[in-house]
Amino acid sequence: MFEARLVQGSLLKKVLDAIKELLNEASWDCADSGIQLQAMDNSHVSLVSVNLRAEGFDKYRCDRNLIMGMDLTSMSKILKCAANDDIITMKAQDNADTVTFIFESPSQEKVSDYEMKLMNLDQDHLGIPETDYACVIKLPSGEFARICRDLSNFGESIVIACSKEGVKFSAAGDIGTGNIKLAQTSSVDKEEEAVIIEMQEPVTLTFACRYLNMFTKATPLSPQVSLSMSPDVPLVVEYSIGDIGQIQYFLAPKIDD
Amino acid sequence: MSKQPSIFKFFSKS
Repeated sequence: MFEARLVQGSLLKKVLDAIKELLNEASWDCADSGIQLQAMDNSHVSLVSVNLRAEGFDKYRCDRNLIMGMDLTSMSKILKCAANDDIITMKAQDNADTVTFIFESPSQEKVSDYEMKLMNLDQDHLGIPETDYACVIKLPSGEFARICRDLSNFGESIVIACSKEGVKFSAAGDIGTGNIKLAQTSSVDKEEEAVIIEMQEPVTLTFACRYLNMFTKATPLSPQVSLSMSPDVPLVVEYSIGDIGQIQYFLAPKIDD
Repeated sequence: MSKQPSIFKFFSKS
């Protein structure tokens, strides 16, 4: 028996919004410790990893490890039926071929349930090595989304250059060039408005706008985002999912032909 | 021109 109840059901809705453009289908691996999803986008350029800790749920039970393969378009359609303040419960029997989503209004006066067919997905799981990144940039997630959107007007790629002076995002194309520099904030009223740069060595890497823009669909999940970079390894774009977990996107840097 | 490598190049199957 698997059952996970989340009072802050809107978090699950936002997680789906954050992955559904990148992934058509994916497996949710349910274990005693929580729920994880790891999947590559169709073109195998990026990797998404979602981790939801068991302790983060208001009720969590997983008697046996369970892999739930889901069509994310269908899952998203079902979660759209939940109101933002609904309590969401996911439920499945051991070895089941369906999962049930239960939505309860805060007053408990309306309860809906939707059953969805599970899929058998043969997906490769990739081992992600522990990495000490040369640069870790924390910035407001809305700012990052804005930068990606604005620079996408100029070209297909964004160059992210991190140095001790700050971080510079650049793009170049037919209409010209764009540069956005962010310095580390010296003092801020709110922690989520801060730009914090932890740097061991300067790093400059180039990434595809298309993917960065898809990653920013996670913006509603968290006021801050972190970008981790090292030379010649994938960028990690990480958003926390409330207090219950995090979503990480990995994107290989572009290389010169 | 730059090209986009696959994420497979960096992470091995576990």
